Amino acid sequence: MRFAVIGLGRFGLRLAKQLYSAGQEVIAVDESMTMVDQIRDEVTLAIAMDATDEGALIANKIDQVDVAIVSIGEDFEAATLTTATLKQLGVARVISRALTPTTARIMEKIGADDVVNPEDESADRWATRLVTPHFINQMVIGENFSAVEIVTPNEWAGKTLVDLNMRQKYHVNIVAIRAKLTPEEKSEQQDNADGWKTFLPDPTSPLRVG
Amino acid sequence: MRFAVIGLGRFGLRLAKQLYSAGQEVIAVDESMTMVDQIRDEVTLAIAMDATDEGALIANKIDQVDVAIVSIGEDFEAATLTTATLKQLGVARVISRALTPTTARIMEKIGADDVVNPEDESADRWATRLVTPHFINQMVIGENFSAVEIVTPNEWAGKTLVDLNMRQKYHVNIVAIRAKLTPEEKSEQQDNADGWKTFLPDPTSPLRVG
Ligand SMILES: Nc1ncnc2c1ncn2[C@@H]1O[C@H](COP(=O)(O)OP(=O)(O)OP(=O)(O)O)[C@@H](O)[C@H]1O
Ligand SMILES: Nc1ncnc2c1ncn2[C@@H]1O[C@H](COP(=O)(O)OP(=O)(O)OP(=O)(O)O)[C@@H](O)[C@H]1O
Repeated sequence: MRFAVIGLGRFGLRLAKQLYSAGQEVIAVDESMTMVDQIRDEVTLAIAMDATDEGALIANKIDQVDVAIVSIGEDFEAATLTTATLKQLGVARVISRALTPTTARIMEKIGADDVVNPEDESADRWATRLVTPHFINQMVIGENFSAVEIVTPNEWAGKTLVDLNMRQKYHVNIVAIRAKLTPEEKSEQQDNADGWKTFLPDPTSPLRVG
Repeated sequence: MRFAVIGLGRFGLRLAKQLYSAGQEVIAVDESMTMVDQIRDEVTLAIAMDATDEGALIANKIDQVDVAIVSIGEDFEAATLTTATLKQLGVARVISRALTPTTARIMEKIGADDVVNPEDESADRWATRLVTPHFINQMVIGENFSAVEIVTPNEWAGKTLVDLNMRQKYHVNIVAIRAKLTPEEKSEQQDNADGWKTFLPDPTSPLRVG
């Protein structure tokens, strides 16, 4: 897939590099030559230009990408104008950064397909993580449905999943268990770099603490 | 749990409000009275002070929180000094924002228990989302294990999970399915605000498209 990332602040820079190292075609755009020089070797193509300039967008074929991400932060006018122009030029999907809910609504009105707010998204994840004891990670699946990763509470150690009866008691389905490798296991699993193994739950084998 | 959020930029502001509306005790701190006034009604306590001032931290009992989040962005010296001081004053968990990997290593050296980089975390999530077709959401469980939410590919419509034989073919365990409510279902599920229902998979009922 062909991507354009416009605006190489921290978010844009990181996104451009990650997409490129995931094997995607990435055109990185910024009006600052310094930023463009920094990223040149880490994307397909890096171009210093004013992204609000329609002629320049066409000349550099930015209008021919599959997805454009507009990550111009502070300059609200440049961000909205670039977003509107890219949609008018026919880019299938334009994702625009919005610093506030008002900006987000404006972006949607002018055609942004998605709006991203890195600080808010990260703050929401951290808030959930900090509020739920034993919580490590969460994926919301539906209104009343989430996948949650937790640390095995000490009270569960030595019990088996059958003993704990998660499904009946808590309406919880255990999908996977990660456990620290014992020293014997560590030596036989050379490929496991971080000292943990992940496996499907065996309802009859006891959980280890932590 | 008692939290202190220090530095009310976009990330800190959002985190403080979210923690408070999740029922936590939140002390919000910023040297700017403007920022403090803005958030006063949305946290337990909002204090305008210089967070590097050890005397002020003690006087305001910031050293008595369970978790402190230091989200001072640009002023690297203030961020590191505040982090080091809070650890020395005995705060059990200090989470510090780091703008670069180098800053992150410094934060860890001076005692930060966690490091947060909102732009990078959000960029990584968006990169994964954009690179995987049909991809909606992901939670990494272990090295070779993830929970992934995808849109039902059109080729699967009308087939049942038994037909598709996911577990054998793709080593995939389907955990949940979300489907748009049909008009009849919509009227009976009044509490389902967004027109979707989520349910555990029935291996013999056919998947709907989308
Ligand atoms: N008209 C424009 N055309 C191209 N690039 C632009 C234009 N206006 C601003 N930029 C670039 O957008 C980039 C990001 O903008 P800004 O510095 O506001 O960061 P930000 O979005 O707040 O970043 P961060 O991701 O670090 O939070 C800058 O590098 C800037 O040079
Ligand atoms: N010594 C200090 N004591 C208390 N607050 C401080 C101190 N130094 C800076 N701050 C506050 O930290 C806040 C956040 O800092 P900054 O403006 O660098 O934002 P940021 O972390 O880049 O924010 P964003 O979350 O918007 O990306 C500011 O509101 C500033 O007033």
